[in-house]
Order: sequence, then C-alpha cells, then structure tokens
Amino acid sequence: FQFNVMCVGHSGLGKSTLVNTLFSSHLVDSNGRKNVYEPIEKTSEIKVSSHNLMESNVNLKINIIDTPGFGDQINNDRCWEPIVKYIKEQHSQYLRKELTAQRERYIVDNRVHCVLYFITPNNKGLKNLDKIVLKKLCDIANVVPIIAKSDSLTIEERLNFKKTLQEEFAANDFKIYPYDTEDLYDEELQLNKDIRSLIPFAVVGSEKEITTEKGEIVRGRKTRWGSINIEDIQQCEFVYLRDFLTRTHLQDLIETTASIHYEGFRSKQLLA
Amino acid sequence: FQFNVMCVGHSGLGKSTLVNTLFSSHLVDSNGRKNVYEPIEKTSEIKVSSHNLMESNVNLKINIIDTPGFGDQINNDRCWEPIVKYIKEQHSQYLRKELTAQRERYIVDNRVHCVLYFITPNNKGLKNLDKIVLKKLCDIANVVPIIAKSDSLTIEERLNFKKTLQEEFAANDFKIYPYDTEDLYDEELQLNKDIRSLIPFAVVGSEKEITTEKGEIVRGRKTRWGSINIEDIQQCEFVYLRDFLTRTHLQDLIETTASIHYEGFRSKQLLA
Ligand SMILES: Nc1nc2c(ncn2[C@@H]2O[C@H](COP(=O)(O)OP(=O)(O)O)[C@@H](O)[C@H]2O)c(=O)[nH]1
Ligand SMILES: Nc1nc2c(ncn2[C@@H]2O[C@H](COP(=O)(O)OP(=O)(O)O)[C@@H](O)[C@H]2O)c(=O)[nH]1
Repeated sequence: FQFNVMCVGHSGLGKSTLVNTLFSSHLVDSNGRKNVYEPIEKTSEIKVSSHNLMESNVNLKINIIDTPGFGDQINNDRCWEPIVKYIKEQHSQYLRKELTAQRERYIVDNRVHCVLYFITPNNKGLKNLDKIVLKKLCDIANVVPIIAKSDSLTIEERLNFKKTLQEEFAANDFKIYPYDTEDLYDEELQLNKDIRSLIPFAVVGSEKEITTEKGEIVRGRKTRWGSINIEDIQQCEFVYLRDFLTRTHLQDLIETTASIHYEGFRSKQLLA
Repeated sequence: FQFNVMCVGHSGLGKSTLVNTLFSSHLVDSNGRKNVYEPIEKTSEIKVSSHNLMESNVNLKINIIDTPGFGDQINNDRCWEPIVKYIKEQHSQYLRKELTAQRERYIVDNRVHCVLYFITPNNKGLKNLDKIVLKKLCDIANVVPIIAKSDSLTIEERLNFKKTLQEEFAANDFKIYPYDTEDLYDEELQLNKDIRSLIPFAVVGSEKEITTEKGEIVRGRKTRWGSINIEDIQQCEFVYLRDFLTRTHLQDLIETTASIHYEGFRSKQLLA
C-alpha cells in the first residue's frame, strides 16, 4: 500500500504539526527559517518525505508532499503553478510507465491521492488566492479542505465559519471529495452526505502530551486559560479527519485518484 | 484633545474587535463581506470613523483609521502606498494650515499619532510584506506592533515568538516607538525600556462578556476547553497596551508625532 498526501497552505498554519499528529509519529519538520536573516523561500521546491507505518495491521507507505512558502510572498501570482505541475507530472509519469512495452507487473503509484487544503481561521471566508487554488486543485485531485488551528475559534464562530465556507464552496462550484457515483449503495451515499456536512474539518494538531485538569494524559495544547484535548470530539474534529483519511476512505481516495483524476488526464493526453 | 489611531493588518486578525475593546465601546464595524458573492475590497479606501469618549474625566475625541483589504489580494505589491500617502497627506494638510496668512488659533490635528500593526500569530516570524510595510511606516509615524489573537499561542510559544520578532525588528533596523531623546529623566528612560521589552504586545480582544468557571463576569472568550479573561495580565497583555495607549503615553504619542514626524516632514518640504 502506498498513500500520497499533499499539504497546501500558508506557513505557520500547523501543517507539519497536523501531519505528524495524523500519522502519530514525527514525519515532517516544519520549514521554519533557522534565523531572521534567511530570506523566505519561494514555492518552487516541492518536498516529498517517505515513511513506513503500521496502521491497523497493514504496512502503509506514506508520502507527505509539502509545499513550503505557499502564499508567503508579496506577489503570489501563479504560486500555484509548481503545485499543479507536480500533480500532473505524477500522472504523466504513471502514464509513461503504463504505456511502455515491457511494463512492470506492479507500477509504483506516486500520484497524489489527497490534497489537504489548510484554511486560515479568520472567521471571514476564503481569500482570492484560496478561491483560485481550490478551483484548480479540485479539477485534478481529491481535495479535503480543513480549518487550521480551529482552537482559535469558539464553537459558535466555528459553526458560523463552516457555514460561510460551505456556501463559498457551492458558490464557486468546487468539486470537493467525496464524489457520489452511480455504483454507491444507500449507506455509502449516506456516509458521504454525513462527511460533507463535516467538511471543512475543524481540526487542532499537537505533538505534545499534556495533563488535563482531571489528571488524564492526552495529546493537546495547554495554556493558562484551559487545555484542549485534540482527541475529544466535543472539542475538535481531529478524530473525524483521522478516521476519514486512514480508515473509512483510504482505499477510496487511492481508487478515485486512479479512476477519476488519472483516467481524465490519460484520455486528454491520448486524444491530444 | 484629539487622538488618531490607524490599524494596519490582514482582515480577520481582530482589528475592529481590539479597537472596540480598547476604547470600551463599539466604535467600528468589521469590514466583513456581507455575502460570498461580493469581491474582496482593494486597499484604496482608507476609512476614518470619529468618536467622542470620556476617558478618566477628559473628553477625548478618537479617530479610528481603518485600512480594509490590506494584504488580502493575490498580488499585494504596493498595497502600502495608499496608507503611506494618507499619513503624508495629513502632514501636508497641517502644514498648509500652518502656513496660511490668516491661520486659525487652534489647528485641528488629523495627523496619525499611532499606527497599531497587527502581526499574524504564526509563531514563525515576519513575512516579506510585514518587513516592507513596517520599514516604511516606522519612518513616518509612531508604530506600535502587536501580536494579534495571541490566545492561539501557548505561553511558551508566545515568549519564543516575541523573542523572534524582537530580533527581526533589530535585524531590519525598524525605529519602533517609544524613542529615547536626550531630555528624558531616568525614570522615563526606564519606563521606555520596560515597554520595549513588552513590544510587540501579545493581546486578545473581545467585545463579549463571559462568565468564568469561578462565576465572575468578565470580558473574554469562552470555549468548551477553557475561558480567557482579557483583562487578566497572567493571560494576555491587553491591559498593558490599553494603559500604554490611553494613559501613560497618550500625550507623548501626540507630541512625538508633532515634534519628530511632522517636523521631519515639514523641513523636507520647505527645503525642497
Ligand atoms: N493554536 C494552535 N497552534 C498550532 C496548532 N498546530 C500547530 N500549532 C502551532 O503553530 C506553529 C506552526 O506550526 P507548524 O506545524 O510549524 O506550521 P507549518 O508551517 O504550517 O508547518 C507551531 O508553533 C505550532 O505549535 C493548532 O492546532 N492550534
Ligand atoms: N481567537 C481570537 N479570535 C478573535 C480575537 N479578536 C477577534 N477575534 C475573532 O476574529 C474574527 C475577526 O475579527 P474582526 O475584529 O472582525 O477582524 P478584522 O477583520 O481584523 O477587523 C471574529 O470572529 C472575532 O470574534 C482574539 O483576540 N482571539
């Protein structure tokens, strides 16, 4: 099994923290600048890190694709181009391997199965950059939007913000994963509907263990004014996102990438 | 007395919330878009709202200068120009009034006395846009940087972030208010030194009253995982910022604008 996840969002939104928390081990180092004199990186370097994990008795190979510096410049015109190019590049490499005469029995699948898109918790809505990038990414890969650092929103603000975002997704006609296809059973259609009401997932990430007021040791964030347990579904939707990505929809994310995004790419290439 | 404060920062960083909290009354409405179909505003409209307040037995006229849409575009090149222009425009209007033959006994002072610069709490450092804008604004007005929404940082992250920012201010040679001039007494020099160790102020704003676990009614933010009382100096530095702006340095902010920034502008204009 190989699962390739791409993280897209401004730096400092907690991307590396969340990925390390989702797969319960320290996979990625945050790309912070080491000192104040270093210039801020340009987006062009897409970084991939590979990891082998045991996730419920299955040996899972995880590739984390990071897009450092996304949206951090003064002029972010076309900062999405290296990202779109990377995704299409994986499709075309797969196609090349598929078309070779002596092709291997098992082709390594480096196609991007899931794009986690991190939205700034500003309780206002999507920025112009978000709208353009989401439009482009939804057309070529499975995109799962999340509200980053959602502990900075109260529960009321979170509900209001989620509603605004869901309206914006509809207004901009983004094709957000999961897709309903004809071959789904009723329970699967219902599961997709439940998931859609959760999207964007309001998550909090943390690699640190804290002790709560009640003395439990949990993963969370501790401050003088209260501590948040990231695995408590009353406090954030981290557990829903983790189960969605690594349990209920892992298989489908990989298959949909092949059957919808790759096939779409392939027929365009071969017709061209 | 007239006091003119300008707020500069991305939308959604809590600018209107903080200003309304600082002057304990609802002065400004946040410039949120009313619905998802409205395009995001361009920076060009600088909005000024005037208010009369009683602050410790003194009738204070407060002008809040808002810069909606700052840094919210894809290409934010030169988005600081309307802001710099507005500040210089106030200086040149004052100069014109000062130079007229039949000048009024008391000239209305619309010069910008203080610029509150809102920094995103990303625990990484200043972005390229912050560096350019801070450099330009520090040359023409009193700039007071603050860490916005600092409840999204733990106390440890806050200390680390503040240290990084203070290093970046020094590395970029920003002239941040308060300034030490020769005529200050020792206690005033010490007060300025204490203030400088606090800058950027880590603040939290809230217009809502909440009831804490102990049953007190305070202004703060309440979530399922804890409530923050913005006036508790153990939890944030809102009180320090409020006292600094409306008590200890109010007079000096107005005078320094006249004696340092305006005189600098005036001599450049008259020599030109
Ligand atoms: N409030 C809050 N802070 C977070 C969360 N996740 C990460 N952080 C903090 O945000 C900062 C940046 O996180 P990082 O993962 O390096 O961001 P990246 O640049 O997007 O990879 C770190 O100081 C983290 O401790 C979260 O869910 N809530
Ligand atoms: N976590 C947190 N949220 C805040 C704070 N101040 C304001 N907010 C919330 O942030 C959102 C945007 O605030 P607003 O004042 O409208 O931002 P503006 O666009 O910069 O004027 C609102 O939902 C506020 O409730 C704060 O100090 N901490």
